[in-house]
Amino acid sequence: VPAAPPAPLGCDDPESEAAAEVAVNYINGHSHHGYKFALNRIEDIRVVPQGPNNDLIFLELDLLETSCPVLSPTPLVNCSVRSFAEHAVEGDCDVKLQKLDGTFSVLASKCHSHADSGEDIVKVCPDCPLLVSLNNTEVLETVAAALNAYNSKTTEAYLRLLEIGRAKIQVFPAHVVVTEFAVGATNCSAEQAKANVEDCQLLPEDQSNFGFCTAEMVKRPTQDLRVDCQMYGHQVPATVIPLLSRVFHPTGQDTS
Amino acid sequence: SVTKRAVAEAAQHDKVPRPVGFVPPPPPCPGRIRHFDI
Repeated sequence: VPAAPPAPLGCDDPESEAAAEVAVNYINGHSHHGYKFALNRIEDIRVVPQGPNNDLIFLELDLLETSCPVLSPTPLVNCSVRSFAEHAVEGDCDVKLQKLDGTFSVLASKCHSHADSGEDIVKVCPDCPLLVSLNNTEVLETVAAALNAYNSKTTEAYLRLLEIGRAKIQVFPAHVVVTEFAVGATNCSAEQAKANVEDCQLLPEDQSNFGFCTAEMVKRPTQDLRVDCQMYGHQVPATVIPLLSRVFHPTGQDTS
Repeated sequence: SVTKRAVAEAAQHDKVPRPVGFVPPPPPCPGRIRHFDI
């Protein structure tokens, strides 16, 4: 009697979790913008045998954005997931893997990320500030002012904006703009930049030094600007990351 | 003669008696939520 086909894999089986871990590491390692994502739930798994010790595995994953930028060397296990009240961003990913002789490898992945619904958050937390579009005028002004302020005080390299990652505007009780953005060190000192900022270019890949800044601009009742930048130091990039400075929307983004 | 039994009756008779306290296994998917559901 032919052997009964193996029972379908459950989404919480150890093998499914192992495949999901490989998939999430691949997605974070090949993501060029925004933040690292952590696994929240394995929605579905489908195994298509291809032959002895050779399976195709189709995963549907539900991910949640963490507070670690993709450029950060922080291991994912140390990255905290954005809470519901912080206005979480969810990622839905379809990943195709191959399991050959017990080893998983990702063949393709497609993800769509989107911020949680603002209405749901306001219902639970009326005073929680919500994410705003990253090309909001106040956001752009805050990032420019924060980067200028940081560069005017630093004794290190002059920093250029890579991308804005996240922004929120609180209007009550004070009017506050909070932003997070990625930066890259240039070949200029801050002094040199004062002379001719056009000459200041991002360092070449073999010397690149990226970092991340958080800025808070209080507009009312009084004006105040706080900015803090953390540089990661030179890292050998796992994948070439386009250094174009981009502004993209938290509302949704497709990556493949 | 073959008579068509009411579905409920048939289902009643065909239902496999389950041991007392039987808990059906959780559906294989979707899996558990690790942080929170949005």
